[in-house]
Amino acid sequence: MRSIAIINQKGGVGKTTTAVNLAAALTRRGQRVMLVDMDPQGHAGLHLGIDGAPDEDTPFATVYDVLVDRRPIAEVAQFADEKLTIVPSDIHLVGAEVELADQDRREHRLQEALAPHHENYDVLIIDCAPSLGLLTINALAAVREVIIPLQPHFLALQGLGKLLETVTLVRDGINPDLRISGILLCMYDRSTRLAQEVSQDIAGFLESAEPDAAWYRARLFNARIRRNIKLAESPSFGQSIFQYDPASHGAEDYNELAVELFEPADPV
Amino acid sequence: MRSIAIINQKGGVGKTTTAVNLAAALTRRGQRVMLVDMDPQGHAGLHLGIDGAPDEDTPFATVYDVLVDRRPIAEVAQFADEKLTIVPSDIHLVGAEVELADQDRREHRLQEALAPHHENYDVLIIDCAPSLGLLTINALAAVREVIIPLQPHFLALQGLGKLLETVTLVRDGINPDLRISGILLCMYDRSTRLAQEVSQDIAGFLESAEPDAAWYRARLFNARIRRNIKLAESPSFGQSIFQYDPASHGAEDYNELAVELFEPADPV
Ligand SMILES: Nc1ncnc2c1ncn2[C@@H]1O[C@H](COP(=O)(O)OP(=O)(O)OP(=O)(O)O)[C@@H](O)[C@H]1O
Ligand SMILES: Nc1ncnc2c1ncn2[C@@H]1O[C@H](COP(=O)(O)OP(=O)(O)OP(=O)(O)O)[C@@H](O)[C@H]1O
Ligand SMILES: [Mg+2]
Ligand SMILES: [Mg+2]
Repeated sequence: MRSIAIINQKGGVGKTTTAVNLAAALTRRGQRVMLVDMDPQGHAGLHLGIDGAPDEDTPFATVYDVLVDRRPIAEVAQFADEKLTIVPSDIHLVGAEVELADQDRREHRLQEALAPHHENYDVLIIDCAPSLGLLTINALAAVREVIIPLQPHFLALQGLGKLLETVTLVRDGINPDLRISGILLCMYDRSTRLAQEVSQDIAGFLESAEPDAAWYRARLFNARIRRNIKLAESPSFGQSIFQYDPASHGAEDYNELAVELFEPADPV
Repeated sequence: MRSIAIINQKGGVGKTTTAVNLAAALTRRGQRVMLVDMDPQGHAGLHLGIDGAPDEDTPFATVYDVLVDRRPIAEVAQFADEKLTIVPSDIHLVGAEVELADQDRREHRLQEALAPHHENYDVLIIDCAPSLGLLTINALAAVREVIIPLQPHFLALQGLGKLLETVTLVRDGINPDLRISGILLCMYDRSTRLAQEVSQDIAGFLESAEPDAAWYRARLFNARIRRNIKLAESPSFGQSIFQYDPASHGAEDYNELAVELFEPADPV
């Protein structure tokens, strides 16, 4: 099973949009995908129309129950339209950081819960909150790859150093297999000078990585997600971009990302 | 002194861009403005070219020192180009939430530090982090007004309820003067159906507010901040939009906001 965390502590850069639509692109290519929502905002589930229990008789179980009460993932998972399994979250997840604070191996709760499912899925994708706290550390401990969505703006670049530092600390401390697959430009508008400058800066930075860096051999993905209002409309219908408007730029771009990640011309 | 907190826990919606450019618009109209950065990302200071001490001989003092060590604001404040006083922050501010956790009146630290300055300034503006934790509560305890920047997207609407609830709790618990001045549409693109729908939803919601609601008489500002790449370019030069491109839509829109807030046709 390939496992990917979508992280960036800068808010509103396209993490959830990437997690949901990459997951959907992969199910359309026949991959069995589990999507875990590790953000108390619960937007990954909401994006696919899941914001409560599957029926009235069942209470709404979320990833909070998995982390804090060690409920099995199979009891919490729901199914979104495209045969996509999703482990939803909601605002109660905010409490997990405090409730787990003094627990042993608190960073490994998600990894341990996912261990029985490695054979059942081809790909695991985790949507993270805009922070580098315990929830994001849990996600980083549970995966082998990281994708960093980035809006090509000056303010969005500032936190990148801290983000790379955090990934390195998790790799060196608790998850030696962790590496950064790449940086994905989101809300990209090629006509602006700023976007051109930022992409050049990033590409140059990645190319000069030392072999021991967690971002060694990471790339700036060729796929770039263009700004496209359909991507912002689709969650209001509880749909991925492929259900909402399969002919849109948004669908094209996320399909291109799926191909680049899973059928690469030059294997990563 | 008028005092305004710029808050929204959804990340990347235009809080810092609004705080900095509204402050700059007001200094250009002769108002004496203090801008306080209550976000550990430190983007308000960075936006105006401040990301360290004013000279090599002085250590970089921030709002962290004001909150935790009770250093006077006068010792920490720096001056940005337009006679704007700014109290900067940096990543150390993350520690303040934990360090103040068991302190008495921890929510009032900022309010108490600002008390001596009410006569020295006409306007106080506070940029907040994308969260509703202790730092944002400190900001809400220190002001009389709240502006909520909002990106007119479906996902951005979801957290609004929780945000209004938090403001109401602070009003009822620790700051009876607190009220919501209004919701500001940012990154607005009038050509999209989504933006039209969201603005209608918001306007309708605000008009039906009960008299005891913290958002009673709050409005959807007539001023709308259009998406404009110049607003994203200006921080890379350490400038407000008025220094960087005073003829841009961005400068027009923030000027319109300043007029609507401070020279209203129908006084609020
Ligand atoms: N390429 C795009 N074009 C247009 N809108 C987009 C695009 N990608 C994302 N959006 C919209 O921009 C907003 C921010 O995106 P999203 O919520 O995915 O970011 P995020 O990083 O997950 O945010 P948070 O930090 O709050 O979790 C959303 O309203 C989303 O619908
Ligand atoms: N009207 C606009 N048009 C174009 N870009 C904008 C506009 N407003 C803000 N931006 C850019 O969008 C990004 C997000 O804005 P900003 O950083 O002000 O949001 P924020 O709410 O303060 O984010 P955070 O939650 O991380 O503090 C920044 O790169 C900023 O330069
Ligand atoms: Mg998200
Ligand atoms: Mg900000």
